[in-house]
Amino acid sequence: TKEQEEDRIKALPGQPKVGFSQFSGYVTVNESHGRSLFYWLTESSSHSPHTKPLLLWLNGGPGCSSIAYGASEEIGPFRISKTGYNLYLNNFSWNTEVNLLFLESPVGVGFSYTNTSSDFEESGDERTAQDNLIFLISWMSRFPQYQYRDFYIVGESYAGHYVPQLAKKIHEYNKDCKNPVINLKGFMVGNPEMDKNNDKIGTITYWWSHAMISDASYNSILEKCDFTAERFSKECNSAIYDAAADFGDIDQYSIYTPKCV
Amino acid sequence: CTENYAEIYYNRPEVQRAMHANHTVIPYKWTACSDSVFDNWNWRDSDNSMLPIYKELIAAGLRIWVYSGDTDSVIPVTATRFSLSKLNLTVKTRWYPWYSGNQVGGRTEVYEGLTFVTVRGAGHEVPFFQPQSALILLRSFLAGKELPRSY
Repeated sequence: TKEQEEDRIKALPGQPKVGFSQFSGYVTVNESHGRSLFYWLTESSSHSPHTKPLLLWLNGGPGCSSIAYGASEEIGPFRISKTGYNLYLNNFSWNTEVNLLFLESPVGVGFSYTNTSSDFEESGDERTAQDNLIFLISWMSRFPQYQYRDFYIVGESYAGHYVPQLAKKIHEYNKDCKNPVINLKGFMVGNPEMDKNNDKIGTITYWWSHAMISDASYNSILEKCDFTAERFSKECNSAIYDAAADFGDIDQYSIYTPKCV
Repeated sequence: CTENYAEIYYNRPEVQRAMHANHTVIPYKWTACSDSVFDNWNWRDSDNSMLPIYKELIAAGLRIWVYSGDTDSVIPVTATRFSLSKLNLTVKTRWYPWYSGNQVGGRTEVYEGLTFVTVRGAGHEVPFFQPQSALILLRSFLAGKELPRSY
């Protein structure tokens, strides 16, 4: 389509020569509010990208589903050099296996924007899932070659909410549709938020079992915290805060990795 | 530190032009993580548990895999195991070590309707910390096949 061609990336500044196509741009998800989501598609580098599935990646946060993580740090074909001026190839890019679609969502993340400032104060799970579904439907009309193609959603962290919620929306949309174009096959989530109470107890247990916190801190948290409560008590928050002092200066997201100074 | 490199790259005007981004001149810098989105998030609209949705989608027949980098302490492997245990799924293939190259890539257990995988030595961003293992994981997921038992 013409719109598709307008979104074609000729080349990114500082990028090495590659044999796959890339597209990026905006899809409006709410006309009256002027809400638009930014996407970046890197097609498969295989000899037959048209036979490869489409994979949508969402990050966590909320507020972090930007191209920095999925595309530039994790599964995308390009890594950014230390100077921020050149790109180099990721030898383990997932676009060898799939066509990769990165979405900056919800509005306020990355390049995604809204013309209605109150939208920033109303972001939540429900609207994010709804906007992402509208995005997908519109995006597939811009890229009709991906209609009916095997489609997967993958994400991490708070995407433990985004991914199943979007999958559910698609599933319900498809049930009401005579000829559904989104051929959702499945999803995968990594280190996901799944269930507040069990996630919290599991986290405290990990801290203790990996010798990150003392027995005293561990027992104090167990004594003072009720993770089934809607809001955690002051005493609970204080016990967690005190326990965090046991960590020392480490990267909590990777406990044996030196912290970025 | 790679997040810092992204902050430089995606704020360059020529990069934004090449990506057809920011044509409305957004009144804030591109950032990897939006604090304002996080700070204003409507938590009342955030369910305490996603497990009912997992149950519904397992019943719908979707392929569902959950993986966990085992050096993450923010949403660690024990958190995911405790949560998954509440789904009361039947074990289809018992817990076993899987291989990435000639090393153990992690452990896995296949339930009816859901596959759980740990990735050894990976933090919160699994494909960043263990790219080769993550690619093997993706291939198995796409193929709907169990992870390799040997090298």
